[in-house]
Amino acid sequence: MNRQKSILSFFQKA
Amino acid sequence: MLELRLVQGSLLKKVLEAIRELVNDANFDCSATGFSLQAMDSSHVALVALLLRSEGFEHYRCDRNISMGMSLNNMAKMLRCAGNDDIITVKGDDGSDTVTFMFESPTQDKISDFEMKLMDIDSEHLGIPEAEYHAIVRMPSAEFARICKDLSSIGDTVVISVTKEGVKFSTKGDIGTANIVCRQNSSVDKPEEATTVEMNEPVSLTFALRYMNSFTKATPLSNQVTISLSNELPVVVEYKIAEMGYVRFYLAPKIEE
Repeated sequence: MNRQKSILSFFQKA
Repeated sequence: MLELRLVQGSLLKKVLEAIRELVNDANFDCSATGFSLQAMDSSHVALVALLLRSEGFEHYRCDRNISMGMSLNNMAKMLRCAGNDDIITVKGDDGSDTVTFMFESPTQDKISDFEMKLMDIDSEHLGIPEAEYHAIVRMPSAEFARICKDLSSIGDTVVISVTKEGVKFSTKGDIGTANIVCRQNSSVDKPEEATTVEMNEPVSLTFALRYMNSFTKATPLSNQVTISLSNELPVVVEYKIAEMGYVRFYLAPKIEE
């Protein structure tokens, strides 16, 4: 199974 | 006070059509640099970044940085009332809870204004770090759209692999599998038909086709699309907007458990 990563695990709040 | 006059009003219409499937409500930020937007989809899997540089407008007045929250569906409803050849002016006043879109026909014989209610939107602005990508693929945007559409009738995810041979798009589903390989063809006469592959390292990443198909709504903005890939980073799917800026879509990969 593939798990969908969140964009928030790559980009931090500015 | 904000007043942005865009002679090629159809660009704004196309931008809205490109992003409104992915994002419902968003803050449009206006500064000396330009008219921009950054927003995530509701599941926080994809992010869209739009920039229309101030130099691309015939007239650009923005006295102070301003953020205007808009429902993209409502904005699209209003912009659909503009003709494709119309000049569009976006007007806003400090502290006002509305924005006005003015449409002028090319011959100036029809002038319309539509006032839209703004909304308060809590949005988190994300810092997008500069990244060195392992591979950059440039290809005709219509070809990319065709591939995403075709593969989504077979499977739900696409594996994008870049090797020295070219770029491969693969999927599998209940009925079978599909592989589409696009090779470099930079020798074609027309630059808009070229496919080029820059590869520093081989890359293979899995993405949800549903989002890729949504990004391809931006196809009318540009003949070419640029796909930047690095292992275990979000892919960047970029549509340049001639002489004005870009729409960039970031999509988080699916990771094998």
